[in-house]
Amino acid sequence: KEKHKILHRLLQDSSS
Amino acid sequence: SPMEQLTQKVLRSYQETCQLGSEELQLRRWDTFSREEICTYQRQARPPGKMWQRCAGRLTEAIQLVVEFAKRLPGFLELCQNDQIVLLKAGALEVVLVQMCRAFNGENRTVFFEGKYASAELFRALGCHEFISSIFDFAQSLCALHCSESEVAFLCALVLVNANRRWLQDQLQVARLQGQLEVAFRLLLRRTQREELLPRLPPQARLRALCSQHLEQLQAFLRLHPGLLPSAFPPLYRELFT
Repeated sequence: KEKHKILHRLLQDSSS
Repeated sequence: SPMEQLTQKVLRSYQETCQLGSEELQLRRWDTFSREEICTYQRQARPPGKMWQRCAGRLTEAIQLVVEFAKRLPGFLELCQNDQIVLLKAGALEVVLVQMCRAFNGENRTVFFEGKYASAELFRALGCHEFISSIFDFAQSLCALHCSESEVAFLCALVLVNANRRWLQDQLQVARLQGQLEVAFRLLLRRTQREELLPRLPPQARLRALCSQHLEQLQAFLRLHPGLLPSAFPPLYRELFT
């Protein structure tokens, strides 16, 4: 998770 | 029918996350960079890495849209988080390469880049001409199949949802989703009398080879320019490829 935090964030971001 | 609905959703996910419409790309396909513009690019790219940074920037924008495409794909967000990340990490660049066939003019071997169609010459400063040629060859071979927008949408979805990727936690769930997408794609091809497309598609190994070439070229570039700050590349690009 830590290694892919940007990808993780993009996936979590429901507004985008 | 559920399969028809799936087809509609795949197409909609794809259309909502396309950088440029295919009509616009078609209209502009003869709007190419002039000799002078190519020279300007090459001059600007002289400090080591300028062109790499530029291409990494464009690639990262395209990959962000692939993430949005994945999120809209039916069933994707129901996969476990590990598998969403595994599929995107392995497939995002492959999807961009497939999508490139829409922005490629096979008649003069140019690709849409920063507002105009560019020949391989424009990318000479990257210092990996053979790799660029391989990408252009791939785009050309896919272009020759004259895929419709729905077909490209399914090709992208199936490049992404691939149960054979390494490190998947729930391979069965990915395989189920892949199976549904394959059935819907076959039905679409039957309905549009395009079944001859499947055996003519480039083998998966070709995309895989291009992606490993990209990593090799990036590593070679970074070795050549040890002084280049990691921050020269977009964070998402670094996260995916270094």
